[in-house]
Amino acid sequence: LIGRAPEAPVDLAAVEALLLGADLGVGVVDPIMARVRATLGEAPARGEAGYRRAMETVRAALLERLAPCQSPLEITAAKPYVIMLLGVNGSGKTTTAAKLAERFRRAGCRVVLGAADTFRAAAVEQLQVWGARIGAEVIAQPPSRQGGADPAAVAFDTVQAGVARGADVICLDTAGRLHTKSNLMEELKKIVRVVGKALPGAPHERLLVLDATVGQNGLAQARYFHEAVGVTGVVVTKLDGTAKGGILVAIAHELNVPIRCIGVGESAEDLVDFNAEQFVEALLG
Amino acid sequence: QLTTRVQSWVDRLRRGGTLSAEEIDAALGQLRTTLLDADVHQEVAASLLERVKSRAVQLRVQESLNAADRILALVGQELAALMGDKHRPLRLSSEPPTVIMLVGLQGSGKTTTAGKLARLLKQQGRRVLLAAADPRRPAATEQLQTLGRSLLVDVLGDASTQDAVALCRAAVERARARATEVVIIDTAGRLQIDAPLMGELKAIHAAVKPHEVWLVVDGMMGQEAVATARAFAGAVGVTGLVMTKLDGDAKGGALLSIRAMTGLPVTYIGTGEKLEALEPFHPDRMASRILG
Ligand SMILES: Nc1nc2c(ncn2[C@@H]2O[C@H](COP(=O)(O)OP(=O)(O)OP(=O)(O)O)[C@@H](O)[C@H]2O)c(=O)[nH]1
Ligand SMILES: Nc1nc2c(ncn2[C@@H]2O[C@H](COP(=O)(O)OP(=O)(O)OP(=O)(O)O)[C@@H](O)[C@H]2O)c(=O)[nH]1
Ligand SMILES: [Mg+2]
Ligand SMILES: [Mg+2]
Repeated sequence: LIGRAPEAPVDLAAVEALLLGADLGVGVVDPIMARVRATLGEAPARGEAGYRRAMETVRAALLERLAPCQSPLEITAAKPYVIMLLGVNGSGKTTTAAKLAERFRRAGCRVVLGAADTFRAAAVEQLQVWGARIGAEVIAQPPSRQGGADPAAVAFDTVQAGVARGADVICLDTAGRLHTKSNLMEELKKIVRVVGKALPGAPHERLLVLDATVGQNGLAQARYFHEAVGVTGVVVTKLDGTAKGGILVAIAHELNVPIRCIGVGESAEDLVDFNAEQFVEALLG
Repeated sequence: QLTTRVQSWVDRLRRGGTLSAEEIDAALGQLRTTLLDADVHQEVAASLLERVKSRAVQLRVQESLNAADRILALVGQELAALMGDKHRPLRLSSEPPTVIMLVGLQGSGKTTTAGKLARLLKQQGRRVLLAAADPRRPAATEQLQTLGRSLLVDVLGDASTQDAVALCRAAVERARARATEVVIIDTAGRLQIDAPLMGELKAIHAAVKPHEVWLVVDGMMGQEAVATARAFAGAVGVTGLVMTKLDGDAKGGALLSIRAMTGLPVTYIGTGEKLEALEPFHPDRMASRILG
């Protein structure tokens, strides 16, 4: 792709284009390009060797940011271990809740799903179909006269039910919400508080679900959700597409939160632990 | 109405009186960051900067009075030119039913937009049929049926079928039989690189020959917007764009980028989760959103 004749100068524009195209953002790309120029100031700066040196600098800079955040989701002694999924609309929370439930069920855990998205059309039904597919009980409440049930009430019920049934893991799905909607962010905080009342320390994992196609707004999303409820882990979905999810680098740098896993498809098994080297390889590939 | 960030470099430039080459470069550097942070595609940003630079340099030669404001006016003009015309209202076919097909990546807002469009058309006195043509996503049919019920709009759906093509054909036939004026087809989200699923889209298109194929794009989409739009356009002849979730703080640079690189017209924008939240596209508002 970035062709290089034997003694041609390294095509810095092409390197920069690759990085910008991956949604790394100007704030991340400009300093990396400065480092590349600095290392190319020393030999070798041309041809194949120069190109390799440039890409090595890029790889190292990216790993520097991402490697410290590589930290797979592990359940602790807390029982049930409560995982709450949160994020903006359409990012893949419900599907990821099902994937996590599938993973833990296969590991021999008893898993309960909580259908705390009581707002969106057929959100509860969507999780119920998943629950039936993967063999996990789904806790839900019927809609009230005014609309959906209270999401905090469903969350509370889910934790209580999980405790009563001796569940090992609870995956609590919440409604998508734009981080700029303060009333919805308050609702999310309330769900967290209520879950903590049902089980002190819960939710043990507050998982931000990010769509890999997101551009620079992903950083704002991470900031706001982190400020609101304290994000303990990030999942990036839809990495089976062409988007590279490069905004993750800025997020890792700024928030220093664990990046747990990546979503690579629409089936229950399409969830892989985040590996910084593989992520960087795919980004630069 | 320029925002504070842009105003602050106007002020910086103004204080200098005339504009030097260095000052022009600094302004362009700031503009580059603004555009890329707004998710404008890097090629679109680069060519916009080139055009602004060549016009700004000429300005410097001609006159330096209010050059800073002139540069910003140039930027505004270039953005407006790229944004193109305002919303073109939907024209119904003289041979009903008019078939509108919604396509796009997973989670972009197609099903919700289908509901919003049905509500709008019904308000305009049109008879509408919604076709739930997503055979894969759990409870996708239920989702559209729930929206249809709330609007008292018919939905053709069959949660047990895998055959999206047959369902779409049945929807158009039903519309013809009942003199329904518009059929809105909600398709499953898919990756543009998924050959079998793009094949399904082409098969639906060939079977029902939609009058409109609208690509539904998430307002927060980044640099892959242009490649994605081109791929969908190449597969099924997209006739319009809908950008959703613009009620958030995403700048929506993907919209400018797709417009600049494909020329596709923008139909509506989604500004909320409720079915009322569908608005006509205003190019000047999107332009100032990007510069904000
Ligand atoms: N290709 C791909 N699609 C995914 C992935 N994760 C989720 N999806 C799809 O993205 C779409 C949205 O997923 P949901 O799980 O409904 O997203 P959500 O965040 O729960 O959405 P809301 O509840 O409406 O905010 C669905 O079509 C999923 O199948 C992934 O890793 N890869
Ligand atoms: N805030 C906001 N949310 C929106 C808008 N349009 C859609 N949504 C939400 O985005 C999420 C995804 O919407 P869907 O209509 O299910 O998206 P889709 O494209 O049909 O998803 P798939 O069928 O899985 O590909 C839902 O939570 C919607 O309520 C919008 O304009 N603003
Ligand atoms: Mg959901
Ligand atoms: Mg849908």
